[in-house]
Amino acid sequence: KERSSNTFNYGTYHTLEEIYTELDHLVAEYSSIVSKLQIGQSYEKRPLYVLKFSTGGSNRPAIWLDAGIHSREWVTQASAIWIARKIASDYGKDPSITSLLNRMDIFLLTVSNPDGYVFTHTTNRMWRKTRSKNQGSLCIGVDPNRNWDAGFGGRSPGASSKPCSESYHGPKANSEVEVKSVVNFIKNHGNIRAFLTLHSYSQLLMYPYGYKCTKPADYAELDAVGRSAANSIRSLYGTTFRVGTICNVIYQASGGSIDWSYDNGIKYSFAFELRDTGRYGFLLPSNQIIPTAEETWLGLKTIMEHVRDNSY
Amino acid sequence: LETFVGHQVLRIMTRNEEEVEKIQLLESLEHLELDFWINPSALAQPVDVRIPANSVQAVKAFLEAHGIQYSILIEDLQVILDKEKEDMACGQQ
Repeated sequence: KERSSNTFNYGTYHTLEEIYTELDHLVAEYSSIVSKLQIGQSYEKRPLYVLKFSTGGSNRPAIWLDAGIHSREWVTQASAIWIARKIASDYGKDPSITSLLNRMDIFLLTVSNPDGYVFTHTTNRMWRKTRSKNQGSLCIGVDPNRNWDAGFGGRSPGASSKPCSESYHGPKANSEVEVKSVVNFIKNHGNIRAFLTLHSYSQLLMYPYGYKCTKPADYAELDAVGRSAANSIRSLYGTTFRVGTICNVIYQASGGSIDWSYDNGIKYSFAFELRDTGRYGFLLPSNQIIPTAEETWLGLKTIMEHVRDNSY
Repeated sequence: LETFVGHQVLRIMTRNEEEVEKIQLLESLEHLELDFWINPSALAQPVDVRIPANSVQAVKAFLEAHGIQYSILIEDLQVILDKEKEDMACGQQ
């Protein structure tokens, strides 16, 4: 078995199996700070693996980062695996990341919806939802980003009660085991200070709320941090992100993950919609994976530094 | 494996609330099997929608009849998917 994993080509898309193998490589290569946890199983019994970046301590304040909850958004899973290596390799070299990991942990879920992701490789590249069976319907799957217990099932254009819809919210909150597993992990950990989630596409950086169109209590701070992160993103390749609440920037949509995390006390909750460069939508060519990951990382790092320096 | 030969992705530029409502009407016509990549929202955010080959003409006729501006983001989805698969195969080699 190769000792080093620097043969992993971050500039191309990979199957679930290849991604999971690379997680193991990263753990082997950076065993002093990286470990792999299994926080549950998907509907079709695939493991949900989280990388933990930690330099010790117990139950330190932590940052949660996930990607791929909508399976067809391939650039997010690809960016997440690149970001995993970046965090591990920058520790001890980049003073900012070193000081962050000396005080906090980072948890990274690179593939939030493995069943859907495998389905996009084997059957339907356009698949977005989970692969759970809907009672009483021939249609499969729930939109996992409408299934969180945050204004769940609320009348909103962005979530549907029809099982055949792409944005079907599911029969009840946390009905999807992929969502429930993350909820349980975060509740059991109890010291998560930031919840960051990667989606694509359309270059948006959003904070709560989506299930209602009122401003969050920490609106001013979240907006300032969001704009600062968007400036960091733009500084690399000029990719411009719009910043605002989900409701303002897109539309009202209930059951979203960052609404749930914010309402559960995690102040720094942000959702990224990564680049599309106005041409390809979900089908961003693989030659844009690395530039997308690089610019996204600058935005994430700006937020993480703010979290590190503003404990609450 | 589901193929997407002839599927097109249109980028629709809605200019006002009335046009957004017309697009939302389209969204409700399930027989067209439209897949909204960016949903119609109240803002002047573009609306991207994947249209199966056999619905392309009907949707374009609807948009043109209502004077709603659109451009073709992806001419034939399957061509891009084939390229993506090719890239992956190269990457694995």
